[in-house]
Amino acid sequence: QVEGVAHSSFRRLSGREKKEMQKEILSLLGLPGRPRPHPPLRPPSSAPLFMLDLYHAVSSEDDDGPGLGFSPEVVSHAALPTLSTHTPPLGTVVSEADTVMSFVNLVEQEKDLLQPRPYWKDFRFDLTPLPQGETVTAAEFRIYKTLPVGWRANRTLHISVYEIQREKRYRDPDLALLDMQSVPTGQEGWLAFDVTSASNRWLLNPRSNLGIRLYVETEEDRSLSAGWVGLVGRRGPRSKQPFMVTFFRASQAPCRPPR
Amino acid sequence: AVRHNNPRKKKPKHDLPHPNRPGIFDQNHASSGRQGCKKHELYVSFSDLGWRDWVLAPTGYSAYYCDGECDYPLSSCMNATNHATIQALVHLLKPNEVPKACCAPTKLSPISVLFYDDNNNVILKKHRNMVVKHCGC
Repeated sequence: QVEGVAHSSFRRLSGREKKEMQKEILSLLGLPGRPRPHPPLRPPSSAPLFMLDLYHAVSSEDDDGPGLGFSPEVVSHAALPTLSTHTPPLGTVVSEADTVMSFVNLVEQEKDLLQPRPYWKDFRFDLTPLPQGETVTAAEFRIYKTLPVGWRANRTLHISVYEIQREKRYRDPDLALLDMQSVPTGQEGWLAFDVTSASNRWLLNPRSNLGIRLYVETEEDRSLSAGWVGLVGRRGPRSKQPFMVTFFRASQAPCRPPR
Repeated sequence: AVRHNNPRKKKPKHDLPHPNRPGIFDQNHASSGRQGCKKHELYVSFSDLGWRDWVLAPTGYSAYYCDGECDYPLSSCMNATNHATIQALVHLLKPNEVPKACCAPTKLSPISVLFYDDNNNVILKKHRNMVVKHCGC
């Protein structure tokens, strides 16, 4: 019924018409079709929550009409409050992005705490192949910091993230500093590290993806374990597990057949 | 149609206006004079399509179409969208004689989708200038 009047002109869709309708919507949205996750594991929900915020931020821009850029505050608020002061200009990166991908953390290993310092933690992500005709404009490694127990709140932690460039047997690997931030011990929230340069290399040459290494130090340069200061890993709550997010932009205006 | 009594789960019914009938407001049109050209929304829910476990957002897709009587009497048996296409064409040929069509699209809008891929990664895809949401009606 439409506006209270029964319409005989309506009819049931045939199976073929339903298939055609679904195919049209999939094509219009550029969706490949139902994924076949292998292995079917329950992924952490931290990335989907972040991406859902991004989606709503982007869609509200769609409704406002073209050319309305984003102020970083709008997006950083929408994209979960982060502690970091060094977050790249997320606003323009998001509104100009054609594709945003979040990657589930595959491998996570930590130095044995019985070994001599410095302590470190490695994270490696499975980067899906580069979307056709698109380049990386920004990439972030996001990790959640909770309140550590038994620490004075006003101390400062220096957290640095390195790219593992070459592994060596029985020696420390070659590292390249990507980003570093100083964070009060007593604060909680998401930390966003800029790993754009590394992700560019990984996507162009997947074999060079050896992951990233995270260090934590006090003001007196004393190395600490990530877990001691409240940095959540893969065994933490699903909504707070670490992930990586990469923003892409089409190299040239993507030409799709007019609909 | 003969109802098949197979035990298959009853699928939600998609009711669409019949493409060949003049318009869904036909009864109103006959009784209360001309029904002006109006934009309509046709919403398909992704829950009905069983996609909600891999398409995180949006929850469905809205298609828009125009229906009703255009002011300019090109031909009464055309539906409004076809009428707009023809009238827009004729207007280009004779801009002084034939007015612009009211329900021709005035802007192309982007559309975004958030979904899981095969590796459980979440992807946000934005397509610029992809759908028509705005027309002259």
